[in-house]
Amino acid sequence: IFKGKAIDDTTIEEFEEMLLASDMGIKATTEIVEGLRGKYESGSIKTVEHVKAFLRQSIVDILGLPQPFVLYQERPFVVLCVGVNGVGKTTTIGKIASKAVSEGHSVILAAADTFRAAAIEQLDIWASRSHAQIVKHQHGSDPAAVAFDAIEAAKARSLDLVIVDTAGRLHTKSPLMEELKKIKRVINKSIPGAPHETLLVVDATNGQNALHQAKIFNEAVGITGIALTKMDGTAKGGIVLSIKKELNIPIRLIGVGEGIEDCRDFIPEEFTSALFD
Amino acid sequence: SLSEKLESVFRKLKGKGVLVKDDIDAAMKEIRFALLEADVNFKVVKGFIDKVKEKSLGKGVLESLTPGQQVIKIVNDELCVLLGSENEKIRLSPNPPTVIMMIGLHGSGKTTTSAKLARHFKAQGRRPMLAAADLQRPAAIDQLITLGKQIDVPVFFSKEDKIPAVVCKNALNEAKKQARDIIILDTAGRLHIAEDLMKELKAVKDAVTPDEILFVADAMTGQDAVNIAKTFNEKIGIDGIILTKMDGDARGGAALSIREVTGRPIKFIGTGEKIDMLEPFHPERAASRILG
Ligand SMILES: Nc1nc2c(ncn2[C@@H]2O[C@H](COP(=O)(O)OP(=O)(O)OP(=O)(O)O)[C@@H](O)[C@H]2O)c(=O)[nH]1
Ligand SMILES: Nc1nc2c(ncn2[C@@H]2O[C@H](COP(=O)(O)OP(=O)(O)OP(=O)(O)O)[C@@H](O)[C@H]2O)c(=O)[nH]1
Ligand SMILES: [Mg+2]
Ligand SMILES: [Mg+2]
Repeated sequence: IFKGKAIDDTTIEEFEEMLLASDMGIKATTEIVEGLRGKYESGSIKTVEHVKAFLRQSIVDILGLPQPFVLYQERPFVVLCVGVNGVGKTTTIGKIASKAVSEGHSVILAAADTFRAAAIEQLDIWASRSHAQIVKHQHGSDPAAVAFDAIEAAKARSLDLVIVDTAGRLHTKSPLMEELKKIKRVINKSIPGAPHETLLVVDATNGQNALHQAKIFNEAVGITGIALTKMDGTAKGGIVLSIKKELNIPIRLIGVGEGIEDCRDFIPEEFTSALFD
Repeated sequence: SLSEKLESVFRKLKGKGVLVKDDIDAAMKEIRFALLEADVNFKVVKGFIDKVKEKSLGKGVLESLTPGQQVIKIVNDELCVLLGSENEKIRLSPNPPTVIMMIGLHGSGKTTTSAKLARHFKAQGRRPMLAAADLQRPAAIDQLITLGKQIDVPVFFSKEDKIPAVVCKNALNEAKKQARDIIILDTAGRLHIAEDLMKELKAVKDAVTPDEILFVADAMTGQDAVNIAKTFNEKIGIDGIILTKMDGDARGGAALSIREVTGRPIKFIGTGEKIDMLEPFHPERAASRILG
């Protein structure tokens, strides 16, 4: 796709394919491309540069302003981390904890994935790497009890931040979604108003199902923020446009690797530029 | 559903009289929409639509009383052909142990599926062994050891070795010593674009010459399925595919994308978190799921 070149129908098609390839979805892509086609046919868009500028603006408009985490308005501030299997919840918690500790905050983790093999051991390693405290119970114990105990410990020790790790669960499994609602209720019992942030972790490699995940998790427990992981791959995470547009949930951060530092605030301009790479 | 949309498209078109070739484009548009919604890669969709359009331009459709049904049948049949046949088993080596290497992106389900496969073979009366060759992820070795205990399958591991190829070579020697007839190597999740990690995986392959390299892919994978599968196939080589998390509600278009770009068979699907949730792949079921 060349720079100052005049455009034709093929150019429009190529840009449509670029948007589709980003996992933006046919519906969202069609809306943007119809807007583009309208401008092209009316003559207000003549070059490839015009097209790019139009697309960038359309996307940035949908994504809105950066909405990074605002932590610590309550003490302890409680973050509940949820999402489907294997998306990067546990690793993301390690990254958030590490950043919080390096900024001078005290952090405690709740190993509330009491189901998956070695989930507690995995989070324990992230706790020591990030210098966070951790509450863990026996494998197979009640996840809500782990969350509760971690928050009680945070209150008793005047800690700044509690992050609750939960087991991966498909949104289609109602008993597991009920368990998540219970974890939330129990957290709220320990501190009315908590969890202060319910973070849905979404894998950038997933396709349209990520929108459905967001809808169902939002209906179940209310999602206040999204972490988009594995953006260091070749997937573009375009599904966040639909998530933002349809659910208006802020995208807090992106994961860009397996390391403890591989976490960045979600910046709409940067995300949009990356779509065009 | 796509069937209903196609029937409505053709009802409108037939209202104007006899169907002509251009009318088929309206039907193709609906099919394209359905496949893209289902996460089939846009290039794969293009090729698929071309095939379906060609088949739809015959008398069978244009002169049919139920052209919508005819087109749906063409789409379904074409999907099933592309998705491959059932019962593509894992071929066991005439010189045991059969070496199976599990590869794929982060979090796709390799470790869990390694254990599921071990259980599957054990239930068949075989003597599998697992090898913990993920030396990167925190508690990955513990995860496989825990799963191995659940099914009473030995797990070879080393908490000192730093090189996966070395661990796998030692695992293979141990499997031979213990007369295990299958060894399943669980490797670390990695990006297809991480040159050093792909080299590391190639080193494992060269060290133990696997009989079967299985690409473990998440059924929820979107458009990137083509890039990922193509690169893994080019850099390492894939013998078979396992599609995990099929117990969700993702349409699973990645199955078609991965099949199209690698030509390799989908041998199993993961249908749950528990260790017995591994099933054979059924193309017709996958096809109707993709079509929604
Ligand atoms: N490349 C890359 N890998 C990531 C990223 N985030 C997580 N991972 C990897 O993804 C895999 C799964 O991460 P986990 O943190 O275990 O995911 P999870 O959501 O807690 O998984 P479950 O608890 O099993 O549902 C691990 O191999 C992580 O190292 C990321 O941003 N980039
Ligand atoms: N619902 C469901 N969950 C699955 C399935 N297969 C694996 N999982 C879950 O997906 C998550 C990731 O599985 P792992 O086996 O750790 O994935 P992995 O590919 O080994 O991950 P890395 O080693 O980090 O690359 C875990 O929570 C598993 O329980 C499946 O078929 N269905
Ligand atoms: Mg986890
Ligand atoms: Mg693993």
